[in-house]
Order: sequence, then C-alpha cells, then structure tokens
Amino acid sequence: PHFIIQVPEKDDAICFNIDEDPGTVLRLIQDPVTGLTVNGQIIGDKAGSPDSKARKTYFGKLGIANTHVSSRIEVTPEKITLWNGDTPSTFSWLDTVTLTQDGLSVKINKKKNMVISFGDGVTFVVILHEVWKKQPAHHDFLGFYVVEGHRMSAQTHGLLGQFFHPFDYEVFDIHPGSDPTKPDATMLVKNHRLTVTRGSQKDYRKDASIGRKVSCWFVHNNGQGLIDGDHRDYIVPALF
Amino acid sequence: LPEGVVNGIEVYSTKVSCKVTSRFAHNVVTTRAVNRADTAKEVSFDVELPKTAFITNFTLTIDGVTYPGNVKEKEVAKKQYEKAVSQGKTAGLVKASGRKLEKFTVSVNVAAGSKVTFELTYEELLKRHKGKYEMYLKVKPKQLIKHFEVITCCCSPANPAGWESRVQSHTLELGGAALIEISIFLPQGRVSFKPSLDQQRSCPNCTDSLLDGDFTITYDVNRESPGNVQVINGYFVHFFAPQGLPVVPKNVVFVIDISGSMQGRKMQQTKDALLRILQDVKEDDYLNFILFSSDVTTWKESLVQATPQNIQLAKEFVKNIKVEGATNINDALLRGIEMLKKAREEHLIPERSTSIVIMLTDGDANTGESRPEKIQENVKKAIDGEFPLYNLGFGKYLNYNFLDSMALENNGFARRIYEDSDADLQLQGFYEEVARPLMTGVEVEYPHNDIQDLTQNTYQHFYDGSEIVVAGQLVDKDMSHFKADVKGHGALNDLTFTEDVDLEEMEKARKEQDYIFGNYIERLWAYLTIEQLLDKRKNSHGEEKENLTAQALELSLKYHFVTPLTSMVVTKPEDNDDQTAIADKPGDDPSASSVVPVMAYQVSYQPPQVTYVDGD
Repeated sequence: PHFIIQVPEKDDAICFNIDEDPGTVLRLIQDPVTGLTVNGQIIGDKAGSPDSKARKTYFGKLGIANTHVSSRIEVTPEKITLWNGDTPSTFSWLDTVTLTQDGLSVKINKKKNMVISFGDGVTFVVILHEVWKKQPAHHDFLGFYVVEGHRMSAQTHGLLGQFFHPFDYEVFDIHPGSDPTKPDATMLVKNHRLTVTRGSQKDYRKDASIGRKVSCWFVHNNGQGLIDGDHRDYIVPALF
Repeated sequence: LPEGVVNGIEVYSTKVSCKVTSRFAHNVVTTRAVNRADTAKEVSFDVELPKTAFITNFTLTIDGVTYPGNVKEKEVAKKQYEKAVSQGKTAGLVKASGRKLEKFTVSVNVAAGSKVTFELTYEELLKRHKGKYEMYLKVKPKQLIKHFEVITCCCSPANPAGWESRVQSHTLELGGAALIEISIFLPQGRVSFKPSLDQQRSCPNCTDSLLDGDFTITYDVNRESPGNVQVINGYFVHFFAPQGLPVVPKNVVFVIDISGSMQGRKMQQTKDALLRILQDVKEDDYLNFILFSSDVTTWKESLVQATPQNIQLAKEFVKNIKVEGATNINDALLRGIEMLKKAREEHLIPERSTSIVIMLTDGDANTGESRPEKIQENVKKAIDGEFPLYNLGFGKYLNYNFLDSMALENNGFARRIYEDSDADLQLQGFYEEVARPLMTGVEVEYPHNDIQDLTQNTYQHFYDGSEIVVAGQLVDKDMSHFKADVKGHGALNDLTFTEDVDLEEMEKARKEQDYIFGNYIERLWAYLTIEQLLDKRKNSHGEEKENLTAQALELSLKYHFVTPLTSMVVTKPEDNDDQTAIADKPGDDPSASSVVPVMAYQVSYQPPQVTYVDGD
C-alpha cells in the first residue's frame, strides 16, 4: 500500500510504500489515551505473484476499534461489520446508511465511502475502490484517510499515527534521478539523511476512480528512516 | 363417453395462471367445460383463494356470449341480490373456507351441447413472513381434466443497481415432483404443473382425480441492499427489510386466559407452546406472565430477566397453571401494561429495549369490566401508543372483531388460533414472528412536496423476516429523482437508511423489461391503501368513519376490487335479471359461512333454444 503524509506547514507531502506479504496486518494508528486503534490487512493481486517487487498490494481489510467502549468496525470491500461487545451489525456497501450511538457516528455512502467519527475531533474516511469484476489481476480494495485527528493524544503511534505530531524535515540537493521526470533529492528527517524521489500519489477522497494528484517526496525502502524503527515493527498478529 | 366426462359434463381445460411482480400477485383461473349430455346440466366452478386476496374480475361465457362481473357498492349489489334470492334463483358467492382461504363457488345450468367458460381473477400482495413470501393455491379438481395446468411466474423489474428479485427456493407438495417443471431465468422464476389425464387418475381405470393438495411456492428476493424503490407511471413502492442488524432486547408480558373454557386441550396446547417459547427466549429479554380468570394473578411482581435460572422457574410456573373461573380481560391487560411502564420508569429494563404485550384468550370478557368498547378505551389510554398489543383469539367462541380492533388501535394485530391439533404450533409460530425486532420507531420519510397519497409510513417495530412496504404517488411524474429516508432505532444505535431514486435511470431500465405490467405498482398502491383504510375504519366513528368508508369504496370501485365494501355482480341481462351471481368478501368470522344466506347459490339458467344435430 501507498502512504501519503501531508505536511501542511510545508505545503508539501511525503510518501512511501510498505511491501509485505498478503495477509500481513499493519498497525496504522494506536492511541492508548483515546483507546483508538486502526489496523489494516494487506491483500495482493488475484494472481499472487511470488516476486515481491512486481507484486501490488493493497489494504483489503481494516479494523477500527475503540477499546474504551468495546466497539469495533471491520471493513472489507464486501461488507462492513460493527461490533458492540459481542453483538455484530452488518451492512453492505450497497447501503446508504447513517448510524449514531454514544460517541460514534458512521455514515456509509453507497458504493463510495464511509465516514467514521469518534465524537468531535477524530474522523476517518474509508474509500471503496472497485475494480472491474472481470479484471484478471486486481481485487477490490480499500483506502483509508484521516481527515481530522486533533483529539488524538500525543502518545498516538503507528505507521500513520506517528505523523499526527508536528515533525520537521528538510529537502535539499535536488538533482536528476534515474527517471528524468522524477528528480532525486536528499531529505533530512528524524536525524536521518535519506535519498528521496519526487513523485506523486493520488488522493481519492473526492472521486474514487480518478482521484486528485498529490505531489510528494517518496521515501524508498518501506519508509526506512522516515518511520520510527523498522516497518516490521508495525506488524501485528491480528486485526483486533 | 370421452375420458374425463362425469355426469355428462366434460371439463376439458383448467388453467391457473399466477404472475407475481414486485410481490403483487395477479391470478387468473380459467375453466372450460362442455355439456356432452342431451339435457341441460349443472356445471360448478369452485375456487379457493387466499383471504387476503381481492377478487377483481369474474366472467361467465356461455356459447360465446360473455357475461362480465361488475363491482358495485355492496348496498347496490345487495338490492339485486335480495331480489334474486327472493325469487330463489340466484347466486354465486364467496364463503370463508378454512384458515387461509375463501371459497368462490358458482354453478350454472348449461344446455345440451353448450360450452361454458369461467374466468376468475384475483390479486394479492404477498407479505413476507419469517423471511419468505408464499404463494398458495388449493388444487382439488372434482374430476379428470384433459388440459390441467398451473403456471406461476415470479418476476420483478430489475433496478439500475441490478440486484432485485430472484427466486431462491421452492417448496412444492403436490402429486410428485415428476409432474412439476421449474425453470429459473433470473430474475424470473417459473413453475409449471401440468399432469396428464393418466397422471391425474386415482387408479388405472378410475375416473376420479387424485389431485387434492396444496400448491405452495415459497421464495425470497435476493436482497443485497435493505431498501428498494420501484416507480412506474407516477406510482412508487418502497420495500424495506434490512438484514444483519442485531435483535433489540424485548420485554414481553404474556397475558393468558385461564378461565374455565380453556380447560382440557386448549390449556395443554397453550402450556406446550409457552414451554417451547421459553426455550427460545434470549437472555437479554425480560418477561412475566399474567394469568386471568375472575381474578388476575402474576408470576412475578415485576418483569424478570430471562436468565437460565429464571427460565427454569418460568417453565415450572407454566407447567402448574390451572384453569378456573371467568374472564377478566380488562384488569389483566391493565396490569400487564402498568408493569411494562413501571419497569421502564424505574429503569429495571435496558434503555435500548422494546416492550410487547401478548394476550391469549378464548372467550369474551364476562367479569370485571366486560363492555368491549370500555375495555378498548381503557387499554388504549393505558398503553398510550408506547408499545404494541398483540391479541391471540383461541377457538371459535369469541368476539374476534373486538380483539382485532383493540390490537390494531394499539399498533399490533390480532391472530386467530384455530382449535386444532397444531394450535400449539400456531401459538409458537406467532411468537416467532414478533420475537426478533430489529428496529423500533421506524419512520419512512419522503420529501413532502414531491410525494402524495402515501400509505402507512410509520411502524412501531420492524421484525426480522418481515418487510415494510410503503407506496405512494409522485406529485410530478416528470421529476428526475427523489430521496427516501428510513429512520429508526436499532439495538445499539440509531439508524437512517437512505435511498436515492434516480427516476430517469429507472425508466430506462423499465423499458428494457417488457414483462412488467404497466399499472402494477398503481394497483399495489391501491390494494395497500384500501387495506389500510379498512383497518383504520374499524376503530373510527362518525364523520371520520364515513370519510374512510367513502375513500375505500371509491378506490375499490375504481380498481374493481371486491372488498368488504363492494360486491361483484354477474348478470344476464336478457334473462330479466333472474340470474345474479354475487361475490362478497366474507370477513374473518369462521362461523360466517353458516350465517350468510348460503342456500341461494345456484344459478337458474334457461337454456337457449338451439337446433342441434348429433352424429348419433
């Protein structure tokens, strides 16, 4: 999956990929104070290429939980399940439905997206990416966006969560790279000096098929040096 | 005599043709017969149709001359009917027949060598119970029929999302599977039953028919989305049945009649049913029993949670119920209602839970407050719209209209429990229907300025396996889209389901589906509106009742429905109105068939003068 970190202070963005085997679950957000966690499980192409470089991976399942109130939301491209304790409620992506309960609001927009808000100050959006049913290579997959996170605590961590806190970086020495359309540069971040490449990713919040181009500095090697520790540190055994 | 001729009459064709579109069934039963005898003979036409159906047409064709049925206001029809009865020369009529059916019977004398064709049309909205729709036909021809055929077709307009109906399952219990062809071409399902003469024979050389059975088709629609709106010619219908929601915990008070008349099998069956119901009660639920005879006694002072221990105690209690005394419905119901209200006020039951009163009685109130209208008034005032009341009327000797009316005005319904070997299963079956509320306080909302003549759009409960159906008209037929919201409270959260209806896209899809009847949705709307007006009418008085009657009558006449307000009259004008066939709706009184003047159902027919040559 592709990760895009927008840095409004610099009016710029940083991006990286995490390449892991299908089935791997990654911790995206964990906040011990609010009790919110978001994990994502990776799926691969239909063909399941053994060559990890050629393989494309996506998020096929997302688990959003608030441990303080024992509520969980499991999202797949097929269905959406909300758990309150042990009691599930199941919805399809063909529903347009709004659910409200104490401190949680979920809106599913038929075949497009779902907006999950935990009170004021934490809002996530999950985008449904549908591929042509007879597409030989790819599965339907999910996109995950944090549109509001100011109520998350300073202890929030995870592949995305660690970037909720202000952080600084510097990019300099922009020079031609191996691809003439994508210059390389040096990034100084978290006391690491990294070689990054100018590229672009897409923000699909407004339109799940076309998307909006977001220019970003791409950090190679699974975000190594940008993320705290190694990307394997974020692998967790289960969605919840 | 040719095969299939009995007493000179050959019934050479009977065809039952059923078409279900959007749960609205259109059924046509056609029988053709010829009198092979050399004198005039009587030919009978019997059809058993569901009580919930409305007859819409009947025609009698004798030697090529068709005598159509006319739907008239009951009073107008009655005048013709009474005149004919007084002359001893009428009529065809409909009688209640068993639990689910009404029997339409017409007899006509047919001249030697003459042919007669009977054609009866009736329509019905199939309602979803326990996750399925059921189309039911009674098949019992009186003699062998050369061309006997039942064809049913379930289809539905595909909507733009392309997910609508498909037949998922069939249950057929008739004469052996070899006689039945089932073909499913999604989204249509077709079932054909066409036994040959030999297949109909009860034995190789017999002339009587072995066909005597129930032809039942059960199906459900493929439901990927909880709602579906269909619009045709400015009328719309909105089906809503969400799945995957957790069950809302319920607080049930069973108000059980233990008066002397319940003695014996009725009490035993009641106990058996309650014991089985107790096995199915969920631990989240709360319950209590209120027993009434001359006095009212309760199992516990207040509602108790259905823990395993309490369920065990409840079973012991039920096993030891004894019958005694008279029937005090008023005090028992008021006690149950008060108990539920108190439990809510004192927070003894979960905040997100729903309350239900289920009363079972086998007779009329005869002690305490025994005036039905006063009991109704007291109960309505006590419940005050907070929860539904369901009344189960056990056996024949009770005022069912009172139970029905009281349940309807308290957002529930009444159900007759037939005194039979399966009464316990009927009781349990009823409980299962209301045991799984998935939403409460359901309200279906449309934009006020765009929609008119809506059928009922608020429901106290949505039960798992049922379906909410709302129909209405668009103010502007040319509008391009509208939005429908279904709001309600679930077990865990408040829910709003939204349907965005794109009329242009729907019209495009509709044009591609040539099997849809053009006015189907309009007739469904009319059926539902009449049905609901008649229900409302049961609890209205004075001017309001007159208005409701007038509206229901106007629609019944406009859409040619035989409802409790109308009759269908078939006359032969050239015979000086001495042949009058009347089709009436008999209502839900099982004893009605012995009350209405059933003695007058034979048509006297003067055979026309025919010059006729026969080879022999």
